Amino acid sequence: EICSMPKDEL
Amino acid sequence: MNVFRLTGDIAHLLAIILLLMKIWKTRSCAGVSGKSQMMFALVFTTRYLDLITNFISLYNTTMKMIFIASSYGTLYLMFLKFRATYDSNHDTFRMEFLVVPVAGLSFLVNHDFSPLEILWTFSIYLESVAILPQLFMISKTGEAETITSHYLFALGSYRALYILNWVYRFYFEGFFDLIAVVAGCVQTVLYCDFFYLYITKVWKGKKLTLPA
Repeated sequence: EICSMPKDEL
Repeated sequence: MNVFRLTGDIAHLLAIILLLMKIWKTRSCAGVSGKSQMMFALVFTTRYLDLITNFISLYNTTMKMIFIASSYGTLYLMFLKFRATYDSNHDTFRMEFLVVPVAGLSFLVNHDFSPLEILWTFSIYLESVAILPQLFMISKTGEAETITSHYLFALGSYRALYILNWVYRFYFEGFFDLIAVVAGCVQTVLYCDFFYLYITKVWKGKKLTLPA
């Protein structure tokens, strides 16, 4: 599923 | 955090350091596309706006600050300090052909129609094509300095490692961000031609030259 988790990636 | 993302971030940091070293030691930015560097600065600016509002970890905040500072530092070196060595005749790729479609797409295809999310999406799309002026410049000059080719190899590897990170996160964390994955694949594919030349030439100690 598409989930835009908090942007923890750089 | 996983080993792919960590090595990816290190490769990214290495690329930025290699570029700064190249410009500082040779006191010249010949062979480096100022347009790509401007777009990278825009990528970091639009992607890291949550630097103040959203604390994730010390690592995350530190790396974001390093990336933003180094990208503007590179612009300073290229367009102010060593401006005389900037090769504008070969850096002729039309940035508007990239920025305008990317901006339009980020309004059409995003996860959430909010300013921060649209800017993040814009930065993801822009980063996937930001290297084109640099690759175009190398195709025009027909060659690249060895340290510049190392810079490009590290820069290309970073997003390739991120693809492995997304595979890992999909299977182990159920995390999947279609926009980041598709843009990351496009970005990595754009380097394939360069990767081939780099591995077949530079690893054999030759200079990176494009077949005429």
